Amino acid sequence: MYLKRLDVAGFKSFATRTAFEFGQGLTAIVGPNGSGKSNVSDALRWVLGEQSGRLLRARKLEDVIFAGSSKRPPADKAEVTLTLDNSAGWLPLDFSEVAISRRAYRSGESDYLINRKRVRLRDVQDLLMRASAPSGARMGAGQNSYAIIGQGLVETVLNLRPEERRQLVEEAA
Amino acid sequence: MYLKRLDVAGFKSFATRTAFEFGQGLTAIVGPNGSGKSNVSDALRWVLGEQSGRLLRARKLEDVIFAGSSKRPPADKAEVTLTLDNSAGWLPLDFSEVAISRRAYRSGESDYLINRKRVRLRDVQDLLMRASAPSGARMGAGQNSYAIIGQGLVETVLNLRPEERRQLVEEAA
Amino acid sequence: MHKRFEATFGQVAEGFEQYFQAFFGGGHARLVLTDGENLNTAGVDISAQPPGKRLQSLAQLSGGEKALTAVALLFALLQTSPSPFCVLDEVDAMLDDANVGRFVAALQELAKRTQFVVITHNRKTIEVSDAIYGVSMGLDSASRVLSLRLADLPAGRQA
Amino acid sequence: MHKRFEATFGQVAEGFEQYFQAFFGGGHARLVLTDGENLNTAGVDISAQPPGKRLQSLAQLSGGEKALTAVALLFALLQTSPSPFCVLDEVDAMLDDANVGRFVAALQELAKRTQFVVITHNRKTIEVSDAIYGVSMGLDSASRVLSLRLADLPAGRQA
Ligand SMILES: Nc1ncnc2c1ncn2[C@@H]1O[C@H](COP(=O)(O)OP(=O)(O)OP(=O)(O)O)[C@@H](O)[C@H]1O
Ligand SMILES: Nc1ncnc2c1ncn2[C@@H]1O[C@H](COP(=O)(O)OP(=O)(O)OP(=O)(O)O)[C@@H](O)[C@H]1O
Ligand SMILES: [Mg+2]
Ligand SMILES: [Mg+2]
Repeated sequence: MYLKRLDVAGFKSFATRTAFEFGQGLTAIVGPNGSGKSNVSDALRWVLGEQSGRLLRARKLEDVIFAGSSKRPPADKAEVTLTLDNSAGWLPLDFSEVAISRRAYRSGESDYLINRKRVRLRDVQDLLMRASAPSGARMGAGQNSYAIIGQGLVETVLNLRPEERRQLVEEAA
Repeated sequence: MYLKRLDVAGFKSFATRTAFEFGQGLTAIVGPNGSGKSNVSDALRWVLGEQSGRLLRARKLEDVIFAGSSKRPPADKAEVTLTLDNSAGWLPLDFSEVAISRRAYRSGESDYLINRKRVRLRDVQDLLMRASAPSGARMGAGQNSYAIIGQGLVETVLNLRPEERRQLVEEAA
Repeated sequence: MHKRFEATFGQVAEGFEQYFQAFFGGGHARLVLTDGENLNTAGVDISAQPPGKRLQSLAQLSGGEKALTAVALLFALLQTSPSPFCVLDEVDAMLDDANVGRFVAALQELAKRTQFVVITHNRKTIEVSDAIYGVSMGLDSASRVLSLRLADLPAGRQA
Repeated sequence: MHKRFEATFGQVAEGFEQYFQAFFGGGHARLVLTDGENLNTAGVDISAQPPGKRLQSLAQLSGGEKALTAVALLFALLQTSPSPFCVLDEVDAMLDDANVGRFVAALQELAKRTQFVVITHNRKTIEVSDAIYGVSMGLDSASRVLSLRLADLPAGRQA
């Protein structure tokens, strides 16, 4: 399983529909300060069900919706879709591609979708928890705290309490 | 007034007597990770009377004394002397140069000295507080929290509470 | 349950020591159970000792040494339980040139099994990437994305 | 007392806006008193708005934007009340190449009145220094110091 494509629209600084195609190897994201690089990593964290405002650098739900600029009006919703390649059968679904989407409206509502069908947040979380490699090893991604390391947070793993570090090892079990 | 010379011996990773001569303009300190650059800034903070273990990255007093290595025995004391040029008369002393020293012993004792005469910590703090430019403006240095910015701490000034930021402005008054 | 935990703990601890030694050219990095008697609830402590130095607390490591030690643990976890993907946001910011090189070498190795998305300003990290996306702020203060080749990047520290 | 505070507050606020605009090429940075009625106890709030962007909380600024905003405030304080010396430890680590250039230009200006000791990995910052000290770890794991000239430094990102 790997990240195939990320579609972002109205999420943080991505006012218009923007797509990233990922290959299986190493993709670098570069650019000046404040251009929107960390917002990409936030979009990945958000679409996989992240609920923590602190990790998303957003105090309230609508902080993730494009707030407008001097030349563009604010967006009325944020939408992110992550297309995962499932040809190796990590995810327990009969599709070779699985698209997970999340939307947030200014009204405070939010939607989750799997392959364009509306589901609950629990369903997205369950799907990711049940993912496992064909060899049986459990997936360490997404929900796992070491799959996405935010800016300035790499040292957090050293500052955890001993029982929190235990959880990291358990997730790798 | 400016920093003329810093002598460090037995302080953190500086096992042997080491001296830095500073010019009045811009001095850069460079070197690989873990070589001892931030320890220089810690030495400056320490000799000016800093008491906070967190800012000195030292949990107990003896953490600042060279702990030894595979090839060198631990030092029995740490000593730092900062020589300030006082030809412009910032410091209310009749010397064109003022040397402030601090020593720490493994026994837990520490000494402060001004021009090689033992004084109390209060005397060093008073001296720095009373420093002022010939024009009358008060000195912003040393005790002032914005004169020494530790690694990774530049953003602290943004995260202060409003009344703490007020103190920064008051110190500049 | 704790049989599996014990086996995984052993693997991660071994990986941590290996990556640490590769990054620092020696020394030791250890994971220690806080309570060896009770595997069900014991926590995990960390100690890191760069080569030639006395064992000190993690707090006394330098900025770059801390980042490198954290990456060693992260890579040990990824090696033990290969995650399909991993996103790293400027984990190489505090590293000097030589350490960026060691980080990149380990990254390239792991990228054979795990997909990486790496946000960076460091040229060495960009140079080993299979694909590069350039993000910029348009005149309308909204982010734009452009697929780049290495030749498009300005010389010097970074893109 | 509060007459002097008020005058200083005004100067620092003005300096903050000037440095912010020099660093970001526009936009606004403001210091606001939490309680305009009571100057004796009022706190100081900060707001920063890069050019073209809507006003958001400081938490939504990027890593580099935060570092640059903090440096703008620091330089405004130094300009208002010239401190004889200032030590900066890798404040330029998160900045991209263009912003390191703007930081360095402001630093050179301030260094006419204030002595600076700057710990850095960035070549641009090193290039404008009057003196360079290289610190290294000896084989005995103790720090050594060497006075350097620019020509001694390896090419690439940093020393
Ligand atoms: N809801 C939003 N609407 C519009 N813009 C937003 C929103 N949330 C964040 N931003 C903007 O996104 C920018 C930050 O982007 P990001 O943190 O991704 O930068 P970056 O490319 O990672 O920069 P750096 O190299 O400094 O880390 C900020 O300038 C902020 O104003
Ligand atoms: N009391 C001590 N005795 C011996 N060594 C010490 C002592 N205190 C700290 N050190 C050593 O000093 C080193 C860190 O130095 P410092 O933080 O100055 O590095 P640095 O040059 O700033 O590196 P970076 O570029 O990564 O920030 C550590 O490796 C630590 O082991
Ligand atoms: Mg960022
Ligand atoms: Mg340092």
